[in-house]
Amino acid sequence: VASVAKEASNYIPAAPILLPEGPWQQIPGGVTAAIGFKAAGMYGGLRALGEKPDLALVTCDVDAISAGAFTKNVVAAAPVVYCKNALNSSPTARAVLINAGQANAATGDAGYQDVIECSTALANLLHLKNEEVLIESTGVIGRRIKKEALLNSLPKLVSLLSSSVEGANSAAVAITTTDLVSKSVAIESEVGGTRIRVGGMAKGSGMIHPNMA
Amino acid sequence: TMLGVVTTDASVTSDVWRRMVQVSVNRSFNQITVDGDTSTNDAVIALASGLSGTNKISSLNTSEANHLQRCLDAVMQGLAKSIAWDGEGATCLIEVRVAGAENEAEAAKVARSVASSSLTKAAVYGRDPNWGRIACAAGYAGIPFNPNKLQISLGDTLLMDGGQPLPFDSVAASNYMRKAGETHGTVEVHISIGDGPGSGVAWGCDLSYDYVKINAEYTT
Repeated sequence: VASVAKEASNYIPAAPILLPEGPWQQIPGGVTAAIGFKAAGMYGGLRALGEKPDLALVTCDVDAISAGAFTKNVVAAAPVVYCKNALNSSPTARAVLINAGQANAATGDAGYQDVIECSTALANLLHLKNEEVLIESTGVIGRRIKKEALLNSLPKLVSLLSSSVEGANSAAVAITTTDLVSKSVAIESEVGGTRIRVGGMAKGSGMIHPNMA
Repeated sequence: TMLGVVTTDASVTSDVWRRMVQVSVNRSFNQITVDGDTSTNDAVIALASGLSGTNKISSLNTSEANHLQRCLDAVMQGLAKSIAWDGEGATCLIEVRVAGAENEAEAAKVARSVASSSLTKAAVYGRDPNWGRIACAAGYAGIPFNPNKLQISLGDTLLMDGGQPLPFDSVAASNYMRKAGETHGTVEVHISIGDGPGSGVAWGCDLSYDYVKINAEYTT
């Protein structure tokens, strides 16, 4: 796991994260810094060129309270429609599966069916309900995801899950498209006398003018 | 497209968490821009495990909720700024702060209008302290304000005050942008549109030839 995760974060450098001042300190890692979270990133054969990781997974050991904000673009991609439905039907989630390479947008009913098949396959592997699996996609608009390659990669992706910093870093690399750097950060603070951690990862470099709700 | 995944081990109810996340998204990802194109796929998913052992936060009006909100804002702003910093073809991050508006939402709208302006972005790439373009972009944001109260600074250089253009050291102003471009740093634009309590910030990047090159080759 460490060798694969280590390799993933070698592909592109990490962005400098400009955090605002406040009652927190930055700590290593990203989405895996908070207790209960694991992550992984790997090359699943989805990208058109090169072998940079293109498949990421973030999981929580327990039912996590879930929230989401999604594009108000009316030509919303299949994973956006799927996640809005999932969040409306369940207050919690356990996993986020993310692919780069194809956006699964403007792909019609077939694209939506692809999302369902991917979430069902992962839910079965993790012994979860479908609506506990959320999905994000990014890449070329109009192209359906390379579903066979994605489905065939899931068992290995699950086996790579790790609560380490490397796990978070490899997931942050795997979600990138034209990004020149990966984006990942975590902070630690105290709320009500108890230490908490907040971490995250993001991607984005072009087609950027978010309007999310 | 931007994607985000945020995680925390704080303990919070579903309703409070969903409101907190939307507030943070409005103060971060919804305040960045690279090219004015809103993607079909933009999404942020935020998960709270509750495994830190904190008391469950069930109201927004508590100091614990306020503190968690600030932590969430910080992480999302850090990630959002890194997206603008890494804008296609960008040589620097542009941070636009607006004060003096009626409220936070109006200030945020003016800030994002300036950060989105192709002419302002191109001027920054040309290291041109073009206060006129900044004033123009503030003016078309759709937020009414008295133009005679408009104040614009570029870094430490005051370019306009009380709606009047000022004499300024254009070489120093240009060098300020050139240095930011050489170090992939930040160009700060400070704007005041009046005496109101509202302030907001938006982030973008300069517009270079490479943006066109990258996107002329990347095809659907």
